[in-house]
Amino acid sequence: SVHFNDPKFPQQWHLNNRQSPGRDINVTGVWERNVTGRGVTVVVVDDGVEHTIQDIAPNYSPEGSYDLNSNDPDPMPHPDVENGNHHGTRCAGEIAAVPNNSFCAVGVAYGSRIAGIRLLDGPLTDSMEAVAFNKHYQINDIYSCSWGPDDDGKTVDGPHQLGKAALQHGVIAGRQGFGSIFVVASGNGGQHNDNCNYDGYANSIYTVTIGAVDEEGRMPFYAEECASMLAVTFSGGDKMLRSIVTTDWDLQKGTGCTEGHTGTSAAAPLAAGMIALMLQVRPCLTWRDVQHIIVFTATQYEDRHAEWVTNEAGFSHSHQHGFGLLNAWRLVNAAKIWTSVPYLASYVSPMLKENKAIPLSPHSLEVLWNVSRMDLEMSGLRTLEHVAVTVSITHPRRGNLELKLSCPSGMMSLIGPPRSMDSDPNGFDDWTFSTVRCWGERARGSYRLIVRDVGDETLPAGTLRQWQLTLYGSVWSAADIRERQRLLEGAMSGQYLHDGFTLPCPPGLKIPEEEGYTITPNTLKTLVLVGCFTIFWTVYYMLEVYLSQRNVASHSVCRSESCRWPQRSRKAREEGTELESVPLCNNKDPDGVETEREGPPPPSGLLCPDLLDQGDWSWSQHRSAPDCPLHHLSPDLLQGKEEQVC
Amino acid sequence: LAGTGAPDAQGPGGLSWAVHLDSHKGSGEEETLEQEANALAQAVGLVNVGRIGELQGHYLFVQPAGHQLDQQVEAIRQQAEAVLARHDAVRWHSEQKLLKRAKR
Repeated sequence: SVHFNDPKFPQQWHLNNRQSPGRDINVTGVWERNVTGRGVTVVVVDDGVEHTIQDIAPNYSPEGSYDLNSNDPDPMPHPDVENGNHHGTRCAGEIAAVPNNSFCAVGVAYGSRIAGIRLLDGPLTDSMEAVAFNKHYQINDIYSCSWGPDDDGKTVDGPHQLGKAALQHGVIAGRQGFGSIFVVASGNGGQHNDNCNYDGYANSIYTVTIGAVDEEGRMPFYAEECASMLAVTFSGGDKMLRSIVTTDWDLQKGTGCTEGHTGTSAAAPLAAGMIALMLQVRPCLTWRDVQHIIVFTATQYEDRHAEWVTNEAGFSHSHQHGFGLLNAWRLVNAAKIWTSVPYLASYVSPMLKENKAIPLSPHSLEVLWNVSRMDLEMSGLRTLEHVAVTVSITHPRRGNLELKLSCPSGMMSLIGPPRSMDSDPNGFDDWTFSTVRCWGERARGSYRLIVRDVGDETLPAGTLRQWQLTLYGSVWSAADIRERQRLLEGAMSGQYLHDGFTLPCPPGLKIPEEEGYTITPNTLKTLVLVGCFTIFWTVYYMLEVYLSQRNVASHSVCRSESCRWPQRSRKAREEGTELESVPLCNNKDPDGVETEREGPPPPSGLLCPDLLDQGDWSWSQHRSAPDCPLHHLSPDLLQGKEEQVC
Repeated sequence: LAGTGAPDAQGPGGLSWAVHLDSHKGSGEEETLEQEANALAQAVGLVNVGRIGELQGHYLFVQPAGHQLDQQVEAIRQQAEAVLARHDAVRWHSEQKLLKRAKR
């Protein structure tokens, strides 16, 4: 029943796939129930957002926006020679393009507000990333980041100290304490055998890592695999498959609409939009609730290349597709009845010094750490969410290393696959790999780290210097998880998806934000110029007034000559349109009639400086002066040529 | 970033340091830290351009505007590193390097 007049809506197969029914995000039923992201703000952290374009303007949130490249509040993209800064606008269109405006397309959460943080169009530092991740974090609910370190198959990078701190601070203090939602694209390095576990943003426990699948549900050539991937959603594939149709910028070669948005960049904003729908129906979902709901509702599907494995808690995961395809209907129905997960519990092992050589494949180095009941007693941790391993390894060619982690259940994660292009001689220095494949499993038991060298004998062996295990989870038991799974499946009919059913929400915290807009140098310069001019003009005017009054003081009366005002138009006086003025020299009245030298004094409008309050000269300019005898006027003004009045 | 546009400071291309200062307990903590950051930046020969976003106690110090020779830049770097490393109030510091990030 959903119809929009937006010309490209019929081509937005990811929203409503008529050609291959079912191969879309299943959102139309949610829209039909008026769930459109209302009350939620999504911010696109990218190269800017053209917020004036028709599909964005009505939903644009200037309050959530900022330009960190120019340090001003307007994230409008700056065109460059390569026509390359349309990226953020396209992502914003996917999330919140306005429907029924006869312009291009429709966003997943078209009722939400969309903000932009311009970050990627200039030099970028750790501190700038940190600022971006917390910018307006009481206004922005979801941060959509379709970027990351180079996907060249040899980079190992991620948030540095400040970026990490900002992500952590965001989930603690953002969104009134419910936690900012950080959605990140898993990466486009598929052709280079890259893996998103070498990307610290994708690998972070604070982010929702989203991969891409094509219209047929397969991993596209560009997509990366990783053990930390949470889920996938649609994007473009090879040339024969359709890309994402969305709003575009209309600067340079842009038409305001594109049918060619692709890559994992196109998938992450769809996920951000779906999360906005979830937050509309249940605004108090925490950042961990959102992750849980994705894990619980993402759907496994038939793909023999995906190597799905079902873990002890009954969740299926694939390094290619995470826990499966995001489904807006399932996400929103689950969100509607979701009560918050217990507090985050964690366990950190001691730093385990090994200094053991890493053998060549097919042999491997296996190290083990047992987590006992006693170890977990303090935190109350019972079932797992993220499992992280921080390693320091020396190796002459990093890309030859392969790292696997086994959870107590035996669930295996390929946390660090070999990368043929990575010839870095420095190995890993405290790099943290993570996996979500043990989600819901028991935390207690033995964890095995298995490292091997897939290179040849020409290079010296690497050494596992040290490693550390960090477990994240909660006090939920396996039974609690099963019960929640059962509860959610019972809600998938949509029976709770109406305004009459609402679970209570705790109030959020009042967390102040840093002061807003700081004045830019250009604004400052303009203000200084205006200020200088004002001061100069004021001094000049005061001097003029002072000098004229000094003259008045020295000549107390108008002597014998009477000083007369030109006669004003009777009509103007009657209509009240007469302007007050202090004529200096005039020989004709406003009607052009020559003024008589002798005549009655003017009724009003005569400025009488020495009778007015000296301290209120500005007031005197704007009000009619009381009638005053002409002899109070300066004789200088009374003197003049024969035909002059003053 | 509050103050990155300060007229006497260089942009992200110049030398800059993120500095984490030990926080103080009690009221007026932010003001005290700010004053301490200003004094420290001055001692290092840098300009404090303000707190780094929402991260309490974290400040960005940047090289004052003006063209410097490579040798001078290196001298500024060494001096800043030395002062920041031995200062009691500095919990952590890091020179800000340009990061490479790609749209996906």
